[in-house]
Amino acid sequence: PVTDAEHDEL
Amino acid sequence: MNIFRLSGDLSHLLAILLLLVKIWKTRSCAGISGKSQILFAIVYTTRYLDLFTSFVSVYNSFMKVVFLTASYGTLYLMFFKFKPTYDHNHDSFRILYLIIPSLVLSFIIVHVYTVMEILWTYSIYLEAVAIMPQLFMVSRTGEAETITSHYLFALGSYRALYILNWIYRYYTEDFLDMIVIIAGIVQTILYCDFFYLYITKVLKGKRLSLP
Repeated sequence: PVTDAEHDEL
Repeated sequence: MNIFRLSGDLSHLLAILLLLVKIWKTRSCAGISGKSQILFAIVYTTRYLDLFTSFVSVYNSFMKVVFLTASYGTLYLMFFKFKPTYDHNHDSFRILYLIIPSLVLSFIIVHVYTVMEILWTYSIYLEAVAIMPQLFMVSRTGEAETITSHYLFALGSYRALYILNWIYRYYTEDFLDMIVIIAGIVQTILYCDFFYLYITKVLKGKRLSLP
């Protein structure tokens, strides 16, 4: 699962 | 961070600054879709709320603040400072047709059911189609100023470069986020027609005008 912190993109 | 991601970000930054400088220097926002700019402001706002909840890097946070500031700055210039130059007659795309379906989709296809995650997903879906009012405006007026064409090219290139970034990340980090990848591909496809015109006309020194 993806967490907020894993959205390491702009 | 890799070279594709960095190039994409810089292209994105260039696009946003190009638009601001164009409006400021010419004291006019003619030919620019205020509706696309409203959609982009919604996109940045819903995506970068994580500025308050999670920290990844100084670079990320800095860029998020720049994008947000530039986006709202553009809206201010278009709808307040240079409002008389805004060509709203040609900016007639109904943005609710983009806002509502994106919102619905973000409740249906989302990784995790949290408010932040749904808002992030919504921003991804909305961004994919946010340029449609602008492309619609260009097709209605049948032309675009050269600087506007550069803006659109830089903005379209950014997501195309991100696709290379995702391919690279898939092989090096085993990173695979289908939501952002599919949306990014849709977003890039929307620009293809424009890319063709840009390469065949604008790069040869001609003004972008439709037959």
